[in-house]
Amino acid sequence: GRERLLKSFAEVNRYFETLFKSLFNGGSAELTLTEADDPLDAGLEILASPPGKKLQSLSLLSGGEQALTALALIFAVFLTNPSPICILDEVDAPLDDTNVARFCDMLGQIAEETGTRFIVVTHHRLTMAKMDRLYGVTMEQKGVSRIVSVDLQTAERFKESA
Amino acid sequence: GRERLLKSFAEVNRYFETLFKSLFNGGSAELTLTEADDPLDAGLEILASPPGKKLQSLSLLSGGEQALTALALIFAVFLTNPSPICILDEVDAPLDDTNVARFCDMLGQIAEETGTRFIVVTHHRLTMAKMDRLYGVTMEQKGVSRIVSVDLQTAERFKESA
Amino acid sequence: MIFTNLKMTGFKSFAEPEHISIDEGMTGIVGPNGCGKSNIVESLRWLMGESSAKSMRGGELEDIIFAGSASRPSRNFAEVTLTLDNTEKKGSAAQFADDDLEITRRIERGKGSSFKINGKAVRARDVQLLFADMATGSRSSGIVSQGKVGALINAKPVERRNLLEEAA
Amino acid sequence: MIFTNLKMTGFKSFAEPEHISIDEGMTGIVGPNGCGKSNIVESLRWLMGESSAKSMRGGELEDIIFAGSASRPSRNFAEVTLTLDNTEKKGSAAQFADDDLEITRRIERGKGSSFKINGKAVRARDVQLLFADMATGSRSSGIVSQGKVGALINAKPVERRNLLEEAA
Ligand SMILES: Nc1ncnc2c1ncn2[C@@H]1O[C@H](COP(=O)(O)OP(=O)(O)OP(=O)(O)O)[C@@H](O)[C@H]1O
Ligand SMILES: Nc1ncnc2c1ncn2[C@@H]1O[C@H](COP(=O)(O)OP(=O)(O)OP(=O)(O)O)[C@@H](O)[C@H]1O
Ligand SMILES: [Mg+2]
Ligand SMILES: [Mg+2]
Repeated sequence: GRERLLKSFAEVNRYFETLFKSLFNGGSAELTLTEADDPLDAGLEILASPPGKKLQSLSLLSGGEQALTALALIFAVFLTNPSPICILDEVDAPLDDTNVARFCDMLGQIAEETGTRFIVVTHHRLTMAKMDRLYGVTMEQKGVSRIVSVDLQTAERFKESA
Repeated sequence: GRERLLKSFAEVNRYFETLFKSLFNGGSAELTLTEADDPLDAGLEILASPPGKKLQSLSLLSGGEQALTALALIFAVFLTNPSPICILDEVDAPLDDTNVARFCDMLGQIAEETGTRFIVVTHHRLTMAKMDRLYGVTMEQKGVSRIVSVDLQTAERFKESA
Repeated sequence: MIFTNLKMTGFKSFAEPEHISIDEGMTGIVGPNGCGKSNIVESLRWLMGESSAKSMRGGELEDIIFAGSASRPSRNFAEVTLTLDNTEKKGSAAQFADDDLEITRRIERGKGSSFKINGKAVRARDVQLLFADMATGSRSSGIVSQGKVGALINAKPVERRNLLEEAA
Repeated sequence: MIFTNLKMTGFKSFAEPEHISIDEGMTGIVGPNGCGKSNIVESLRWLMGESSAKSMRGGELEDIIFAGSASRPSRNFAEVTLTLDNTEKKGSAAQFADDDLEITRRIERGKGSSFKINGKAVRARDVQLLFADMATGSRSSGIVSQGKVGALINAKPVERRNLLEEAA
């Protein structure tokens, strides 16, 4: 059990360092297991240094930097065992446009490598623009949801009207 | 102590119901104190019904509806004792454009009534457009922040480049 | 196995039958606050066998049935169907002869929920194992619910490791 | 009392002196992720007497001093100054004769922090009381830090009530 945990941890760590560099366009990051008599009780610490900044614990980073780092970790775990579907609900909320663009590029690359189909719920115009297709959810009748295919212009008006 | 708590609770509740209606353009909401032998041990429950929807506990609402309802509560407390300064750090992140517009209008009204000066950190284009002035924070030199006055177009390019 | 379509009726705000076609690459879902986007995500997690009402913002599992609105009375059941392309017949999917698999979960007020694969009744466990075999499931790393990134950031180191183990 | 200007030097990513003029109505602060926007918010809370390093994303209070970056070595002190217009001389501000008040907090490595009002040394308590008298302060309802709305939503009912009492 313990050996399998450490092996899987090392694999996640490798993917994590690579994804972080590509999402931040530089910098470095690593995962560490906290002190514990039994690795099975250890906690997961995240250290990150965005380009040009000192290595710090995750808690000292900005809101957007924390989110991007957490996404690198989530997808590092994902890549150790990719599945045919991946659903993301507003994970781009705290990201600025540059980080959103790099994040969507990473999703596109994963889609190509693993064949995973992505469903991405978003309010972000840039994310919408990078999707292969869009569905809009409406509540014409109060409290009752309907789904329609939309193009980018309609989607932009969509997210604006309630 | 107990009487003062109940009196202040009633006042917050009145402001809360009014602010909710104006942020949601309808619907209704109320605060309740949970069961407890001593009101000083009671918890604060939030019930809300956005226009056309059933009254539900806060936890059953959508992400954006929860945020807007929580902001109604925060400002209800604020109005019982307004201060000369109010600082908001990315509170508009989960809101769609319609809700952002109503939220900014509410801030503008409060500014007029109480003379409070607002500082609003945001990534939202619509919020930027409604501000009286904008400051951009940059890191030309990696890791070193500087502050500059910006107009709306510069601000839009700003939030896009890291 | 390839996911191709998700259909829901009576599930939360989806009073009427609605569906989303799951195609290659990246599909975006947009709309104003409260219109039902996260409900779509939860319908797939529920179909995969999610048994915790709390993790779907409810108090009991029946909370996922359309509870009525100003414009319409409540419904008595909720049903979600996922269509899978099984032409490759790999892994635990090899037990099914059909090229298409339809996995359905249905709940009726006062009756609890039931699962079917291509019309044949199965247990929750069978559905969970089928998805686990594809490295997916309602708690897998590939299903990132609204607020989950924030929870991972704020979690204590030990909770964080548990979040990841649930997924790995 | 009217808040008119916030100046900071050596505070977190603000290695050099920078300031933000606080004018009437609504002032927006924008910029990419990690550029320093929340650090500005924290500099005001620190000036108001915030004593919990954890609530400012640090381990110890000295973590707020510029720690250096790829382009520059660390600094030995951090200083934040808030300018207030005191022409009205209301409430506890009446004790000051000046029309302008400058409240400064400074911390030096290994030396702890000190407070001054118009150059005269005062205790942390005096500063906290001055702000409390204006219905403000680092924990007041009008200062909504990044993530605080989410914390209020996810809080248990009793924690939620405490959050509000801290403010009221
Ligand atoms: N059982 C139910 N019956 C009817 N409506 C329901 C039920 N459960 C939840 N809802 C409604 O569904 C809405 C929530 O939808 P959802 O969380 O999917 O919104 P969303 O599109 O994700 O919004 P946001 O952008 O704010 O996250 C709420 O308004 C809620 O009242
Ligand atoms: N003591 C310090 N010395 C130098 N840099 C620091 C110090 N403390 C924090 N920082 C840096 O400041 C940056 C965080 O800034 P801040 O949280 O203000 O960003 P932000 O503009 O709010 O971003 P976001 O939009 O992502 O919320 C981090 O990159 C962090 O490394
Ligand atoms: Mg949602
Ligand atoms: Mg920030």
